[in-house]
Amino acid sequence: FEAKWDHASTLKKVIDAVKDLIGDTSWDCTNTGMSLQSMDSSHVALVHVLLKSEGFESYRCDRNVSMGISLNSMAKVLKCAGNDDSVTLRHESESSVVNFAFESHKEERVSEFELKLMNIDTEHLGIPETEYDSIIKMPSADLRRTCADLSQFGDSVTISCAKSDVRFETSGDIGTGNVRLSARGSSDKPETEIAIEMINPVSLTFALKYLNFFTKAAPLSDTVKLCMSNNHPLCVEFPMPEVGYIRYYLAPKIDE
Amino acid sequence: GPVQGRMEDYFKAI
Repeated sequence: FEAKWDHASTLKKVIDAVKDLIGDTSWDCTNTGMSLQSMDSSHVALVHVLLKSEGFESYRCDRNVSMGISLNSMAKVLKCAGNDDSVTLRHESESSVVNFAFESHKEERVSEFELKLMNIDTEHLGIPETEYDSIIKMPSADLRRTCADLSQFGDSVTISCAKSDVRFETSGDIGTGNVRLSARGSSDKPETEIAIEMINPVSLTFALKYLNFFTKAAPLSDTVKLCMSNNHPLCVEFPMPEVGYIRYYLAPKIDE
Repeated sequence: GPVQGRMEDYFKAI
């Protein structure tokens, strides 16, 4: 297995976006790309990352391999790469290590690191194809700000989607808060658009703690998609055009 | 209050 990115910045951001939520995980490498699927330790959230082979500068995977890696260690290794350095990952069949090579574009500096692989029993869940009742596309910075703001007031947020607006509400010991975002088009700046596709109205409650973990992916993507159906996990997707995506799933809080 | 659901309540292991 050998994969090369032209710039380290995307991989650094991907790892930063998921490491605090899932810790140790397995990267599944096939000839179509690298992916991981992992739940957080309390099995409330699930992360699915796909890095498509087309998104790499060069990519080769002769035999499918599952590489168990501590994401905190991977973040440490990637700290040694400059944002504009190229990154090459190498793993030989049966080897218990993965190699990272970073090269500056002027080629005057090359650094190499070897990371020990871990034995990780990952439990994969089948994610069913779902026709969601409501899909909201919005700037990722708006979601990050909304979740951070409401976290000051409560632990949970109720997200309600009606025809042309989406409402985030919370309440706690010191008071209550809500943020309403209305659909807005923008032909010249599509990344600032708020688009609401509602087949059925939805209202679901989620733990803000996890949503705040998810919005760590905001630096990867200007836009985010919230896909919701009543009594179904929320899907928060950060698309990376040409490269792949990070999708986070979060189980709702349910009234007993 | 509401109870936190778990991923396995919705998605099955494969």
